[in-house]
Amino acid sequence: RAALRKNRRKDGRENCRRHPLYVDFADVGWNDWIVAPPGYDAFYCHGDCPFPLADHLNSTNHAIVQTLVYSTKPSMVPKACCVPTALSSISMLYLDEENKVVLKNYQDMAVLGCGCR
Amino acid sequence: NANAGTSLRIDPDTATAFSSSSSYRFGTTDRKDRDQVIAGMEASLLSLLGLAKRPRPQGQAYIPHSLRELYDRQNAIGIADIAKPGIHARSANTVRSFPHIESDLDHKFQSLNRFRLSFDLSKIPSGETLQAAELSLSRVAMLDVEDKSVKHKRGRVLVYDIVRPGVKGRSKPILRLIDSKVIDTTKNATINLDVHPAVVRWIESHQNNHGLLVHVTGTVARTREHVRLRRAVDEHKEAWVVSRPMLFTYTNDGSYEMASADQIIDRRTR
Repeated sequence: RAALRKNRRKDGRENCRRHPLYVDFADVGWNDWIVAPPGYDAFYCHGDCPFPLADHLNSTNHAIVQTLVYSTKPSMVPKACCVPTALSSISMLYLDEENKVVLKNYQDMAVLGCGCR
Repeated sequence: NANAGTSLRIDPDTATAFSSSSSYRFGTTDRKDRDQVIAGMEASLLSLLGLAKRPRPQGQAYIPHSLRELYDRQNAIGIADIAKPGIHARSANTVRSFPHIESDLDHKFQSLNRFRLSFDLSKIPSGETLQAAELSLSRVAMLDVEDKSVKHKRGRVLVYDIVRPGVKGRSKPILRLIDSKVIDTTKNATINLDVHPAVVRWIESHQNNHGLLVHVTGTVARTREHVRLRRAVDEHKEAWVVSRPMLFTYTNDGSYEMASADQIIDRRTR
């Protein structure tokens, strides 16, 4: 709760940050062929990119300029977007059609960090 | 899917975007349409995971211990490349396991220290590039070896690719030695042999896949089964699946590009 309060601005909008999103393989009925993991933490990015952009929002020079222009003339450009800036891989152990065990790594499946871009 | 008793919580913004993009209206469409949408979503997810259709495995399956260990390690380091010590599979992102296929031909190998192993690799997708392949053999420690001298404890495992099988009374087989390892028969650690050249040949032409010939030499190995190559007559199936020979292939499915030197420099600069 303290962390949420810290991220929330005076106008009630929340700053750009990572939110939990868990995909449970049992819920989608895939637990009969996916051995491990039981599900995975995908996470997602959501929130406002306010002016001035704080350092922890991992913004690029371009995002700073875009936010600056937006703050002076909102009709000219949209705000910078809250997007994933760092992603990690996940490993999956599953059974194929012939009951053979396969280990596969998938790149860029879980959000590690969010930022304004 | 309300009918199936599960609830899918969708953010109002996401629901609106989904609704407008697919012209799908929650609550107004009939079950058939909804099933089609769910099937479409499942197909998209499976495609993302590199699968043409949802696998429907039959019965129980044994997960090899080494694969389970590798899975834990990969999850800990969080990179897409397979990082297994001892093999050069830097850009591989998929490991497939293949057990020996038992057949009538197995009965022709009566010797304890010589056996042919056969693997069906025809189901490896054609788009995958082989990076490495290894044969994993489990062992039984011979703790009661009478002569404790190093010479008697030692043995060697040799793996041959059967280039052309022999015909009894007409021609001898053509074998190619591809790897060998020295073993201590008082130890029970699993041994892994590099069989990459044979698997490359098999993938190029499945008709030329005649299997691998494993030959165990040494004083002890000649009289007793130290390296587990075949199922014992009285051995239960569940016990055998744990110690049976297993072939592992390390492939790259081409779903992502490896970070090039330029990208690494660019990332560092940024």
